[in-house]
Amino acid sequence: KTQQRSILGFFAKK
Amino acid sequence: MLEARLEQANLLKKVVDSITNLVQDCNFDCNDSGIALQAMDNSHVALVAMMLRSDAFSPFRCDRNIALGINLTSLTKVLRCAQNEDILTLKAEDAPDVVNLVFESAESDRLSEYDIKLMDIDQEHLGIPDTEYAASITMPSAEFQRITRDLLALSESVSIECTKEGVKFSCQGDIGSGSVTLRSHTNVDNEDRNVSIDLSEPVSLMFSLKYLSNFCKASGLSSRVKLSLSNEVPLLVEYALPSNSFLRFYLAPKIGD
Repeated sequence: KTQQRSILGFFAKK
Repeated sequence: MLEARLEQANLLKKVVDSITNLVQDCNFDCNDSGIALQAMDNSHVALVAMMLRSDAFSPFRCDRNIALGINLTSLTKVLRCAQNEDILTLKAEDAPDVVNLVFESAESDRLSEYDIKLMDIDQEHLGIPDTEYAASITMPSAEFQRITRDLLALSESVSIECTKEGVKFSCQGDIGSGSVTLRSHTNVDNEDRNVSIDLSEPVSLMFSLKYLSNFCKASGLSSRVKLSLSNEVPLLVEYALPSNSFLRFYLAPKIGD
C-alpha cells in the first residue's frame, strides 16, 4: 500500500 | 513600474495553459531579474515554479518588487484575445490594482488592450533545496507525454525505475500491467530525439499519473523535458524556455506505509 506524500513534507515554508 | 514586452504572446499563453489545471490563483512576482511564479496545487502534492528571465523580454523594465496576484482563469480569457504571433506587453504600476496587457500585431496596425483586476493572494513560498539528483533523464517531451497518457489508461500510479540498464516506467492496474523502458539513445539525424540518462545511483519511485499528465500540458513549450529523481524526494520535471527561463514541476512521491 502506498500513500501520496505532500510536497510540504519535503519543501519547508520560507 | 513594470513593462515587459514579449515577442510572441504564444509563450505566455502556453505557460498559463500548462499550469491552469494545477493552480487557480497565483502571484506573478516581478523584479529586475524577471517574472517568477511559485504555487502549489490545492492538494499540496505538486509545486509549479516558473521563471521568465528579463532577457526573455525586450525591453524589460521593473525597478522594484511587484507581486501581481492573478486569477489564471481570468488571464486565460484575456490571453485568448491575443493571436499567437502578437507582440505582448505587460504593464503595471508600482502598487497596482490591475495588470495591463497590450497585444500588437506585427503585420497589421491592430492594437488590443486589456486590464485584469488583481487579487491579494497570501501565498506561501517554499524553499526548494538545491539537490544533487541521483538520476536525470532528458528525453523528447512528446515521448514523455505519450508514456504518461498510455500508462494512465491502465493505472493511477507509475513506478519510475532508473538503473544503468535504462529508465523503466511501469504500472499495474485492474485490467493488467504495462511498462515502457527507454535506454540512452543518440539520434544522428535529430538530436531532439535523443534520450540521455545520467545516473549516479539507482532510483525507484512511484508517482501519480494524473499529476504527470497535467505537467505534460507543457510539452508544447519545449521539445525536450528533463526528469530529475532521487530516492524519497519529489520528482522534478523541467521544461526549458528561451533565454534560460524555465517551467518546473515538482511532484511528491507515493511512498509505502
